[in-house]
Amino acid sequence: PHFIIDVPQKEDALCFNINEDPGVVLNLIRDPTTGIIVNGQLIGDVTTDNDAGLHNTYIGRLGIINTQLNLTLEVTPEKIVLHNGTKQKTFMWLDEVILLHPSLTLKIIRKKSLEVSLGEGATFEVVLHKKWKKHLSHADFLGFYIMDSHRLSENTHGLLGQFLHPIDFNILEVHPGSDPEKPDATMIVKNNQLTVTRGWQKDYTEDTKRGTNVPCWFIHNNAEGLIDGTYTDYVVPSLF
Amino acid sequence: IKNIKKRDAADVNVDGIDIHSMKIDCKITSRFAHTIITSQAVNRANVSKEALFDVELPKTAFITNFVMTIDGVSYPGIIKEKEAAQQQYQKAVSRGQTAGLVKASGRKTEKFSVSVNIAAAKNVTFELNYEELLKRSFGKYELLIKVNPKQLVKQFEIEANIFEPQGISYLDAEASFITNDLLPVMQKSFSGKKGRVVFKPTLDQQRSCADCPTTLLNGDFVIKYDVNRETPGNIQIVNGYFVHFFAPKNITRLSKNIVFIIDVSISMSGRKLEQTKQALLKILEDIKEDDYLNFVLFGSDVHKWKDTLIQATPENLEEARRYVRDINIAGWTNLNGGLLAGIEMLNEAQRSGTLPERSASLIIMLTDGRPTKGETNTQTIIDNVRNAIQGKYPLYNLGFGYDLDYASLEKMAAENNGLARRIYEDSDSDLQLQGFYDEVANPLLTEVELKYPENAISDLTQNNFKHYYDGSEIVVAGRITDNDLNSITAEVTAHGAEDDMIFAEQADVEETTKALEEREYIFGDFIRRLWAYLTIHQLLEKRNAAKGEEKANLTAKALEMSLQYKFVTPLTSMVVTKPEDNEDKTALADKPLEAEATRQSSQSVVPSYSVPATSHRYTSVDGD
Repeated sequence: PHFIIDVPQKEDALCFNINEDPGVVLNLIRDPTTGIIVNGQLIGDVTTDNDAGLHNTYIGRLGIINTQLNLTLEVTPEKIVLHNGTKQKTFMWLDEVILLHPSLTLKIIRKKSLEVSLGEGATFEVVLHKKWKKHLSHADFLGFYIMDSHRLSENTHGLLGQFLHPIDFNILEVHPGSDPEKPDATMIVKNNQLTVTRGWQKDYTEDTKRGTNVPCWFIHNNAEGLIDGTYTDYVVPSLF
Repeated sequence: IKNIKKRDAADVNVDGIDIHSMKIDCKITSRFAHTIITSQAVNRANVSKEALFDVELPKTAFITNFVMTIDGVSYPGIIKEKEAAQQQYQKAVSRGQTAGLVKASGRKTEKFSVSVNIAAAKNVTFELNYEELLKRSFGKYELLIKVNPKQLVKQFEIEANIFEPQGISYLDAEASFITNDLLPVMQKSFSGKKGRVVFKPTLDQQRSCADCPTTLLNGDFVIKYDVNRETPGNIQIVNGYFVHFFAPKNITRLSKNIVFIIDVSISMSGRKLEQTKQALLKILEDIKEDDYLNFVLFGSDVHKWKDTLIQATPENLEEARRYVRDINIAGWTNLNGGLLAGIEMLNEAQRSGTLPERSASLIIMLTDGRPTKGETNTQTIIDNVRNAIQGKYPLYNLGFGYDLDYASLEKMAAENNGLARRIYEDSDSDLQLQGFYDEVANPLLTEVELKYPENAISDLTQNNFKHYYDGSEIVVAGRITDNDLNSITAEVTAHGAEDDMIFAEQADVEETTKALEEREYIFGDFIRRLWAYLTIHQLLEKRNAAKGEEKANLTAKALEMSLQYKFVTPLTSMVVTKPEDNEDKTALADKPLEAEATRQSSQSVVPSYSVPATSHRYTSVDGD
C-alpha cells in the first residue's frame, strides 16, 4: 500500500510504500492515552499458480479499536462489523446508514466509503475499492484516511500515527532523476540524509474511482530513515 | 481592495449583504503615507450573514489601527507585544476559534482579512489604517493600492492628497484595470506643494460590461510622484523632530567594480538558469565602459571567469557574453567558496591598485538553495563573509525562489552594508534580476555621512551609507533635544567621481514649521511618526544581524517603540475582538516576514517540482 503523509507546516506531503507479504498486520495508529488503535492487514493480488513474481499488496482488512470503551470495528471489502462489548452489529457496503452510537458515529456511503468518528476530534474515513469485474488479478481492498486527529494524544504512534506530530524536513538540491517528470532531491529529516523523488500519489477521498493526485516527496526503501525504526517494527500479531 | 462580500457569493448583493461604500483615503506628507480604508455594509436579509473585509496592503507598511463598528458598537484592535497577544490567541485557539488575520499575499503586498457575522438588518463598518515611508526608486516615489472589490460598490472612492514642502515636480496615477471609459474618472492634479488624485467611478462605470453585474476594478492602482530639488537636501522640522531628505542631482556618476557571484548548482537547472543568463546578457548590454566586472560561478566547485576584475571594454564584454551563454550546471551548492572567491578578488584588486581610484565596488550574489558543499554551517559562512569584506563594499544577496534560507541571506547582506531581495520564480524572473541591477547600476557617491550638531539632537537614524545611487534618496531623521535651537545645520560628506564633496544644509526651525502648517494635510505628528517608523525598521534590520545581549537590547527598543507608536511590526500583534453568537472571539493581526515567506500555490511558478494544493490532503494509507 502507499502511504501519504500530510505535512501542513510545509504545505507539502511525503509518501512511501510498505512492501510486505499478504497476511501481515501493520499497526497504523496506536494511542495509549485515548486507547485508540488502528491496524491494517495486507492482501495481495489474486495470483495464478504459475505466477511467482512480486505482487502489490493492499489493505484488505482494517481493525479500529477503542480499548477504553471496549469497542472494535472490523472493516473488510465485504462488510463492516461493530463489536460493543458482547454485542455485535453487522453492516454491508450496500447499506446507506448513519449510526449514532454514544461514543462512535458511523456513516456508510453505499459502496463507496465509511466515516468513523470516535468522539469529537478523531475521525477516519475508509474508502472501498471495488475491483473491475473483468480484472482477474485484483482483489477488492480498502484505503484509510485520517480526517481529524485532534483528539489523539501526543503519545500517538504507529506507521501513520507518528506523523500526527509536527515533522520537519528540508529539501536540498532538487535535480533531474531517472524519470524526467520526477526530479530527485536530498531530504534532511530526523538527522538523516535521504535521496527522495518528487512524484504523486492518489488520494481517493473525493473521487473514489479515479482519485486525486497529491504531489509528494517519495521516500524509498520502505520509508527507511523517515519512520521511527523500520517498518517491521510495526508488524503486529493480529488485527485486534 | 477586496471589499466586504458574502462568502462564496459570485455576484453582488447576493443573500442580503449590501455594500454601500468603500473609501480609500490616503494622505502623504513628506513621503510619509497614511492610508485609511473604510468599508460599510448592511445586512438586508432576514437572517444573520457573514461579511468579509479583505484588503491588501504594502509589505513595507505597518498597520496602525483597525476598528470594526457593528450597529453602532465599536470593536477596536489592540496592539500588544506579540508574545502576550499569542497567549491570548492560544486560549482562543484551544476553544476552537479563529485564525490569523494577515498573510503574505504577493511580491509587494500582504493581505488583511476579517469576517464577522451580522445580524439581520444590522450594519457594519470596517476601518483599517496603515502607514509607510515611500521609498524613492528610479527618481520617483510610488504608492501602491491593490484594488479588488469583487463586486459593484455603490460609493467607491480612492482619494490621495499629497503635501510636499519642496513642491511637487511630477505626479501621475495609473491603474492596471483602467479603460478608455474610465480614464476621465481618474483625476490627477498638482500645483506647488499639493497634489491630488481622485478616482470615483459610478456603479455603471465599475461594470465589466454594460449591464454586467461584475466589476472591472481588479488590479494595481499606482500613484507616482517626485519633488523639486533645488538643493541637494531638504530638512523639515515639526514639534521637536526633524527629517533630512538627501538626493543630490547633476552629479557625475562613479565607475563601478562589480562581481557577480552566481549559483550554478543543479537546482538552478532549467528555466532559472536560462533566466539568469538572459538577465546577465541584458546587464552586460547596459554596463558602462569604465566599469570593471567579473563572474564567479559556484556549484560543487568555484569557477572564475577571469582571475581579476577586468574593464568592460567592448571586446571584453563580447567575451563576457560568450562566457555567460556557455554557463552550465555544476553540482552542489558551495556558497561559502563562491562568496569568498568573489570577495578575495575585490580585496586583491584593491590591494594591487588595479581599479580606478574613485569608484564604487559592490558584490551581487544570486543563489536558489542552501549550502550543501564545502562549508555548510550558515553562521560560519556569515562570519567568513563579514571577516573577508570588513565593511569595504556592500553585498547584495538575491534569493531565487523559496527553497533557501532567506533569513541568513538577509543577515549576511545587512552585516555588509547591503540588502537581500527575493527573486520570485515566474516568467519575469529575468526582469526582476535586471531591475535590481538597475537600482544599483549608477552609484553617484560613496562613503556618505550625514552629520548634525551633536549637542542639539539625539536618537538619530542611520546616517552612514556606503553608496548613494542615482534616482534614490537618503533619509535621516532624529529628535531635537535643544529646545532653544533656532536652526539645524547638516553637513554631508561623500566621495564623488572627481572630488570629495561636502554638502551643507541649513533649516530654520520656525520657518520650516510654518511651511508645514497646512492643517488639512497633516495627520498628527507625522515627522515624529516618520522618525519612529524609520527607527523601528532599522532596529529590526540591525536585530537580524545581532547576537546575544545586543540583539536583546535592539529587540526591546524596537518593541517599546512599536507599542508606543502603535505599529504592527514583527514584534507586535493586533488583537481583534469580534462578537460572534453572543460570545466574543479574538483573532490576531501579525506582520508576516519575508524570511518566512513560502511559495504561494496560486502563483504562476514553474518550480522543478509541483506543490500540492492545500485542500484534500490527508495522512492516509491506500492503494491504486
